[in-house]
Amino acid sequence: DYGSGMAYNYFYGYLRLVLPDPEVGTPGAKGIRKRIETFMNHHRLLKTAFPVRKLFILIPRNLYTPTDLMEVSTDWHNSTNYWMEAAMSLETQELDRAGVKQRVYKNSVYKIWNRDRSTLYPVYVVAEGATPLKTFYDVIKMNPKMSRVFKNHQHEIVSAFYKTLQDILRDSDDCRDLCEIIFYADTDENQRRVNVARIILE
Amino acid sequence: DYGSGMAYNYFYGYLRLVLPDPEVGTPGAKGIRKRIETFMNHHRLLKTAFPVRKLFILIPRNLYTPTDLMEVSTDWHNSTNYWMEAAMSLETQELDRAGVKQRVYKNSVYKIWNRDRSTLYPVYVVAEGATPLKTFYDVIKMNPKMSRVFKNHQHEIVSAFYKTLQDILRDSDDCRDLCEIIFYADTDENQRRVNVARIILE
Ligand SMILES: Nc1nc(=O)c2ncn([C@@H]3O[C@@H]4COP(=O)(O)O[C@H]5[C@@H](O)[C@H](n6cnc7c(N)ncnc76)O[C@@H]5COP(=O)(O)O[C@@H]3[C@@H]4O)c2[nH]1
Repeated sequence: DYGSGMAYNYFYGYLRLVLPDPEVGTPGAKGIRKRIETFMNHHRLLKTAFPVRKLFILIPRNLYTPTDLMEVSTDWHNSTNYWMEAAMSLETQELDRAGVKQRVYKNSVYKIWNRDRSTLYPVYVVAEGATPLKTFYDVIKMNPKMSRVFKNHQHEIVSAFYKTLQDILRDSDDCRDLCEIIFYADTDENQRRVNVARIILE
Repeated sequence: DYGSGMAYNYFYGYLRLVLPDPEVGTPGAKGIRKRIETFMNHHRLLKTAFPVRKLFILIPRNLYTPTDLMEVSTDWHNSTNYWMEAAMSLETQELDRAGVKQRVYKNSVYKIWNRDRSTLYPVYVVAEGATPLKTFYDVIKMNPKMSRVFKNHQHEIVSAFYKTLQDILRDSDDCRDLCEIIFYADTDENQRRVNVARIILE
């Protein structure tokens, strides 16, 4: 089915290629921990500035995945006070894949300020939306033929994606501890927009 | 279902982002035709050297998508006489997508020599395997839990992917004429390996 299919493709076509440090084989490949260390050395960051060395994967229940995570990092009552801002990306991972030579895999780093405190120092994280769901959102928005079918099953599909991904990660010794899945509703009970930065900071 | 789901994600998450020349909006974005022209100017190629300005998408019925297309460009009886060789890539397309800033989309160019003739001059094409099927192949190979289920339905899934992709492209004014799908069996009736370069040249 569509939802769990997306989870299998997301894991085997992406997460297992970019997260783990390969033990042998691909000489140039660097997993996410090595790439975070390189980033910290390059930008002279303290260990405390990068507390969680994993990929945060955001799964929005309502499918809306922003282009820039800054957009969803405000409290609803103060919508210009951004908690997150894009920083430079981690160095890229390049692999030959299915005929494409040196296909580029990139992850973005974001700074997060806790605006509830008066701290000047941000925390750094590697975070992104779960891309298959952004694509699924585009399918619904742009494909008139199938969109009614997909819209009616939207929640089941997202749910299947999330559960299947959790199962696959639980069974993967390589990747389980290298990413953090955040399943969240983009509006709370009062229809107010949620601040994703708060969720990540927890 | 899994097969048509992969086709929807492949089109909305990739083909419609990399193939068309955007009319307005994304200033930096260049569709495949413009990127091929840039390549030809850069490498000083004659118009005849790049006869088909589309993306060739290879869909192998048996799911095996090689890492480098050179590997499948030999006749079975002459397995070191390669017809294809990777050339430089087209310039990349970079887009902000689902939280990843400037995600990189790249296509590879291959040279093809027709070894049946004694020509010195290769023809250039932009070609790659349909990546979702390479990922699906990896799922089957590496995931013991699901692989029996997937293996039993393998042909239906590839078939659904191919048919759905054809339908979507037929309905897309933007992308229909910018790619060429090649559905092929990687071995012929005598179990001999097929030379993909011959198929592309037709
Ligand atoms: N965040 C993120 N960064 C990446 O670099 C990346 N690469 C893949 N994915 C996601 O993993 C899964 C498996 O990928 P696969 O390559 O089999 O399918 C991909 C692939 O067939 C094609 N595609 C996408 N980007 C490229 C690309 N750069 N080159 C070739 N093909 C591509 O279109 C499909 C859907 O892409 P996305 O909908 O962006 O999400 C994919 C997918 O859900 C990524 N996710």
